[in-house]
Amino acid sequence: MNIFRLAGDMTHLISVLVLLLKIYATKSCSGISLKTQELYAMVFLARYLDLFSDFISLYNTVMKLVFIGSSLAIVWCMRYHRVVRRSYDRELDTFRYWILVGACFTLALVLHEKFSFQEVFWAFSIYLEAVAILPQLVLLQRSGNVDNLTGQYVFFLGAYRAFYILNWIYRYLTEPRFTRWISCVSGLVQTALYADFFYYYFISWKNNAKLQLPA
Amino acid sequence: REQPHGHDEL
Repeated sequence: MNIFRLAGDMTHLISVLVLLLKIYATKSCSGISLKTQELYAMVFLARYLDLFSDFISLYNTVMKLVFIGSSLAIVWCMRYHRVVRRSYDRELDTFRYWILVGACFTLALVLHEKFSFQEVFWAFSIYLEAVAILPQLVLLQRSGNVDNLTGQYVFFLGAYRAFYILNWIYRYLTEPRFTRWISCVSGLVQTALYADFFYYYFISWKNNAKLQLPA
Repeated sequence: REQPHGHDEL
């Protein structure tokens, strides 16, 4: 564990807490893409198949349970909670993400560290996470103004993988046999997808204005 | 600590 990875995990945890706060405090999920939440639930379920087979540390196990539990809870809330579900932007959240899921799974069948059930699903989760934010970014552009908590949620979600890139550089420099090309390349693609959001987020922060993404 | 299939990250 290094400071970059810890910062990344904490930033990721903060993004989940901000989203839970938004939904719980405002009893609304307007501006949040259910499709992105469902993709993230798939990412965690596919990535943490080793949850019960490989014990790495208490921290690792607890964080995996938190991410799986929170992503499923948010999907459940947005689908079935009788108050929250009413504020879901159903007609704006129309990204056909099964294309992404199919493409990522096909890529994982071709490109993986080892051809085993667990490894293929792990590579699938890495590729899927890289594009999981797309429905959310599309929804933000369509829904125009973005409320603060939603903007902060997306910001922290994008920032966490940027910390992981620093972690991979650090591990590459300090650990002799460290190579994680699948994670690194996907992580770069993932962070790059946030580039324009980060730009408009910074502009809105500098001008102390509402976050506006161009349509 | 490297894991059998090397995934010690979240």
